[in-house]
Amino acid sequence: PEAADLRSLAKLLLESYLKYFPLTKAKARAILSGKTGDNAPFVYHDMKSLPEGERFINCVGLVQEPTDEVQLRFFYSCQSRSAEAVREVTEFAKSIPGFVGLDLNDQVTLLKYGVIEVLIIMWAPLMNKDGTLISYGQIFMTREFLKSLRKPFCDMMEPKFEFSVKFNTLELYDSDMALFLAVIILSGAIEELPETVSTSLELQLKLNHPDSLQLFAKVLQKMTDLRQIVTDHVHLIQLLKKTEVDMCLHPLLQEIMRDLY
Amino acid sequence: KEKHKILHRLLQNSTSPVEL
Repeated sequence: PEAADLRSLAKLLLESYLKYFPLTKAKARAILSGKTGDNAPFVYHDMKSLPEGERFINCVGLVQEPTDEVQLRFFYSCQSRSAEAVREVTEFAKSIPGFVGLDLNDQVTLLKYGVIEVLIIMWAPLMNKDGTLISYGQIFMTREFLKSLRKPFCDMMEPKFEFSVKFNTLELYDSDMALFLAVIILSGAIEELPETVSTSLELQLKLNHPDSLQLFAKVLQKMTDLRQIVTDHVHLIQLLKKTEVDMCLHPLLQEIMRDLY
Repeated sequence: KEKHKILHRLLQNSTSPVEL
């Protein structure tokens, strides 16, 4: 009976994951491997292609700050998308059984500390060693192009690529990802909720990947790497705030990053 | 609470992308 409860928790979280994160790992991998036929993504590979592809970004409703500099403009689009992604993660968090029963301030703390880690994990399936899907899979941005941006923008994505390429070798399924995201969100909670979700993840990984030894331990280990990536990311954004006098940081992202590490 | 007012709002009710 206990295993049945854990399975139903896994099922519930997968349903919620599919509802809030429509670009699943399975879909992203299909796009990246060119299995979507005529619907291949627009490719950002140099500065010239950046304004050309902006119509794809516009069509998903992102607000752009008026600025002539294409890099800053792109950076604002990324911020808007990140804020929207935070909203999606919040809705997912609210669907984790027991989460909304926690004190509201505790919910805020869990989200504040977990949300960037969740976003990085969710980004991993959208990446391969050559680049990343953005804008709901409508654009593929090459890694080389991101490395060619002026400092400090060029330093933003490389650590995420290095992490993602390694993380993707674990070959998790969407159903595993749903549970792992819940584990990350609840990892700072002190009630017994986190234990139930992590036991469900352990069981799920054993069922889904019977030949992959120690997969649960390997997945949990990734949380340590993630913490470092988030710390470095927050420091980089804080540096940007000081050095880019024209740059505004989205108020929601400011809230999350203020006093975070 | 003031420091995290958007997060509070997101947790208490859904906010549309436009409002964000």
